[in-house]
Amino acid sequence: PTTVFTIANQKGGVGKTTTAVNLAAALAEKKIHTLVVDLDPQANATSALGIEKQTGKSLYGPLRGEGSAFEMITPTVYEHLALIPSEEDLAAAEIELAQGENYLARLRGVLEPLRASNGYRAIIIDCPPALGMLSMNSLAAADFLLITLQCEYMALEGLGQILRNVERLKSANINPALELGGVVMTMFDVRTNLSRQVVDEVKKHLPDKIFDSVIPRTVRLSEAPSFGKTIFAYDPASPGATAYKNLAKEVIERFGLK
Amino acid sequence: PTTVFTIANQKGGVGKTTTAVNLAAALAEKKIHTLVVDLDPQANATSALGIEKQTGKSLYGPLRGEGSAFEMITPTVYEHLALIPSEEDLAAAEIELAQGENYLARLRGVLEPLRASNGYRAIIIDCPPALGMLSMNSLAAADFLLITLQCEYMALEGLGQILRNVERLKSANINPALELGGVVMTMFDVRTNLSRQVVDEVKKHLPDKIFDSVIPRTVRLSEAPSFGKTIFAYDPASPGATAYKNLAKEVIERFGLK
Ligand SMILES: Nc1ncnc2c1ncn2[C@@H]1O[C@H](COP(=O)(O)OP(=O)(O)OP(=O)(O)O)[C@@H](O)[C@H]1O
Ligand SMILES: Nc1ncnc2c1ncn2[C@@H]1O[C@H](COP(=O)(O)OP(=O)(O)OP(=O)(O)O)[C@@H](O)[C@H]1O
Ligand SMILES: [Mg+2]
Ligand SMILES: [Mg+2]
Repeated sequence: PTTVFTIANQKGGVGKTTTAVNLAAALAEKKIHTLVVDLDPQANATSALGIEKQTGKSLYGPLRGEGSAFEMITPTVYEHLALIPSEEDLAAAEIELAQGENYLARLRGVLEPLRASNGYRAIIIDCPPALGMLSMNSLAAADFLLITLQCEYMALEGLGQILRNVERLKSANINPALELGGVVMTMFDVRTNLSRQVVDEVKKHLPDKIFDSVIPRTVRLSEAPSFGKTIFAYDPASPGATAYKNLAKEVIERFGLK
Repeated sequence: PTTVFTIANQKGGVGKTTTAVNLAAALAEKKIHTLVVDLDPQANATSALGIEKQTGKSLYGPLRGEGSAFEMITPTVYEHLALIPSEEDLAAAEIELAQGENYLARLRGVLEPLRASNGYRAIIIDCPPALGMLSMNSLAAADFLLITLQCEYMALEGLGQILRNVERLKSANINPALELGGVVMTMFDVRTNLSRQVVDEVKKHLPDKIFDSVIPRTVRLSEAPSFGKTIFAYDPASPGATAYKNLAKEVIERFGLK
């Protein structure tokens, strides 16, 4: 079977890419065949995995009906971890997709053959911020939504909004099967009270969705992508690596990935 | 005259809202009549200014041709500072606008009467992340683009992309007058080398665009919005307040706002 996760949050800079990359890497280290789909025209996940951006190498073509997702799959230097990269042209999809037929189901159609081929146990989609065409398409294509929430006040405000959008997609019958898979608290700053308060607040509202693994704010996690490395390649003994390894254990457990 | 600034960067969480709110507040403190336009369906700027979100009170209606921008103007508790708020419905604009006629010029048309009325010396548009309909509309509507860049590696990658989009809008004749007004370095972390390196890198590439005022990473700046306050109301003696006051001085100077 293949389980499709989308990591989405319309709020920017809340650790979606850092989580997509390092959660996927942690799953791959546990020998779970994982494919990262970079759905952000900014292609941060692509760079973070050490892959060169190339014009024409993204889901832009397949989303327009030109070519298949298969031919975009790129191996990484990590065993059991592959990537469908992104590049700038994908930005045009945000605007063009909205002008087409059945525009919310396009990504679902593009990923269908990948699902059916059973090549990967987990597909992790990294979304751009904002709830535009690409993010909405990923919500319509996924089995589970994983939300990353920065341990800051403003991050809380967006939570309600994305949950309402999940409800809209379900009641409009666009993706009735979409479930909120879990909430990952990121960039926890041990030196402030604010971080603790935000985590407790989320625990109160979503006690069985919040993951126990809270990702600490650490410079190592922000440095790794500038070397095109996952945290496991960059600093495997760091608190950031430990946190993502523990998150992977929870994800495997919660979604039966083994 | 009225000068329209848009604060945009497709990358999320890079201080767009924090800068829109506190730069506007600093200008208002210097008696420069300023209007903040919250163009982000997440309405973070609206909350940060202590204004309650209200369904129907945003540019969503005017962008669809229903009602004018004037009737959306909301006073704040700060003299010389007003706000056009946002609320969740604006998210629909991201998808609906793309399906209409002349879809990049809609915001420009909506703001035109405001410009002409000369009620404000400065209009500051806070954009959502990602380069969707709303951000592209704001680029098409503005005189100057102000880019905020977080002092982190990934922030650099997005700079080239937004500058290419500015060029596209200019060469497609959609907004030939749009200029890159300046780059604000935000969330400078004195404890890391990475921050310093990112600032130096940007200084090398855009020496006359980068502002001297660099905004430090400080907990006070992230706490203020949770009380619905600008940094000047929350902690006027803080390094964050000083930095935004100095930024306002540079902005007044560079764009002749006095
Ligand atoms: N735990 C962490 N500690 C320190 N820095 C972090 C951490 N997680 C992410 N960062 C840094 O914070 C910035 C934002 O993170 P990231 O790019 O993962 O967020 P995002 O939600 O994907 O952003 P966007 O909405 O733009 O796609 C990046 O520079 C990243 O390296
Ligand atoms: N200088 C700073 N020091 C500490 N925290 C900051 C600073 N500037 C912004 N923040 C915090 O970082 C987070 C992101 O900032 P902000 O909301 O201004 O970014 P943004 O670019 O508007 O995000 P988005 O792309 O989602 O609109 C917020 O929680 C904010 O309070
Ligand atoms: Mg990202
Ligand atoms: Mg913002």
